[in-house]
Amino acid sequence: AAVGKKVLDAGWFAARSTEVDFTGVELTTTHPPHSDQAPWLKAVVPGTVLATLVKNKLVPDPFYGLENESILDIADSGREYYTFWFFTTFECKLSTNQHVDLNFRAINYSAEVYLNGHKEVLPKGMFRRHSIDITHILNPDGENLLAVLVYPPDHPGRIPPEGGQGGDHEIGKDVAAQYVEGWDWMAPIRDRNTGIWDEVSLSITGPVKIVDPHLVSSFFDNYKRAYLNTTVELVNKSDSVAECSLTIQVGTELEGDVYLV
Amino acid sequence: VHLQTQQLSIPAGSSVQYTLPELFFYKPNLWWPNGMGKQSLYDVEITVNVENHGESDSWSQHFGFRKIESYIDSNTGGRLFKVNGKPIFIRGGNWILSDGLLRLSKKRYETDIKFHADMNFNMMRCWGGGLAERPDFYHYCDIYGLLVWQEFWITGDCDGRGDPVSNPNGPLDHDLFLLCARDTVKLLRNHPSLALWVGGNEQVPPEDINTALKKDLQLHPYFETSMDCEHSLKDIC
Repeated sequence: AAVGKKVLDAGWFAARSTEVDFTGVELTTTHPPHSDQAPWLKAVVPGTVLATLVKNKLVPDPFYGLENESILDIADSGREYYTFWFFTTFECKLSTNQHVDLNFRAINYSAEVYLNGHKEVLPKGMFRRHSIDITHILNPDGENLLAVLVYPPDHPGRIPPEGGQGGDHEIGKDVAAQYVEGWDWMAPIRDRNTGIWDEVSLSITGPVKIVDPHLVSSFFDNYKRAYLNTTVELVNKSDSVAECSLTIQVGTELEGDVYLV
Repeated sequence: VHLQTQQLSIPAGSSVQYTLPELFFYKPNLWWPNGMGKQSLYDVEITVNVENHGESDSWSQHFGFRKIESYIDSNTGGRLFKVNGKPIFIRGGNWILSDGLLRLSKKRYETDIKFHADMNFNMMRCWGGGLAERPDFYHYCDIYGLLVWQEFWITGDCDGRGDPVSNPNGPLDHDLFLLCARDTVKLLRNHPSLALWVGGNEQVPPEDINTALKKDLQLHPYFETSMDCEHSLKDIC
């Protein structure tokens, strides 16, 4: 596998959790779903549960007319109605001393991840990244089955008849976007934006991984003298000392009629 | 091109925080907000090679040299901004989010943000009831020169000033709030367009959260002072 990031944004299916009879272990080992079999739908990832339901025309688009009124609100349906499975497969074959992480850049609001029969819990919080080292749970044949059970916010709240800014404000108990209960400029979002709402990716590295570099520039002599300070976290995933050479390169885009020969 | 390589050993199964010796730039092309100059961006690439293995990982990011300052003006009580030492009159727009079903795409972000730049805005205010915006949002704000005022997830209505008053002490789990805030700062902090972190909308976060955020977001003193005097311009030239 080439070193770098591989985004998983195609070939996702989704299904309402109450309509799936298998466990996450079964879905990712003996009973993987097939896209054209109900209750499975083609899913929008990244996106929300409602985005997937709208895409499959199972609910009207909430942004037209009063269509939003005809979509069942989570306060009436209960959280399980918007608790959804998301499923996909991916290829990944590592060479010796390579490692791979599965990354979720944002999930709303918490989730359980199943990969080839192994389970990991993604803790609560709409604005946090999750990264799981899956090096040792990849399938030897390279074909991997991934299922994610996504739960809505803990406090979805109930929209009072008069609406209002933030509905009954219950959503404020969670660390999540608050507009979803409706505001003076916005109707309530029925699923409270539950879903895998940002990028899912694999990051393939050798024994040492670069994490969250921090670039800071400082200026002196009226901006004539500038320094670029760089701090990185380096993680050695192997079981032996890693002798590394760390290189930073800073270049500018070629402009105008300057060409690189 | 500026290039620098350092050798280091990392013990098995561990992680290290490493600060490279700083890179010196003489008169770098500065990044300016929309309407004040060019949004000069550099390509920063960091690579780690491991002995007997080869390239192990790499990371790249657009980076803009700029200094953004802001303070409350004692006369007006308003917040004044300076970029690279020059005062700037803020023409800002409220930003909630691209789409209520979070169908967020690069194309949509570019269109929305270029639209605001074409309207001669120079700041986007990301409202506390919406999202911590995504890297793609900031990428296009870097390109089109829109400074970003990014609020954390506190609003007056939901956190202690609504009617009826609700959640006077904000979210139930303050540690979770700070974990999300710290991770969000790490996700977004290298973008030149990021101008200001703000506790919330029409409300100060609960005391413990606000104090922790202020402490976490201070610039490390290491970056405050000029290098030792031998690095004077004369010597370098």
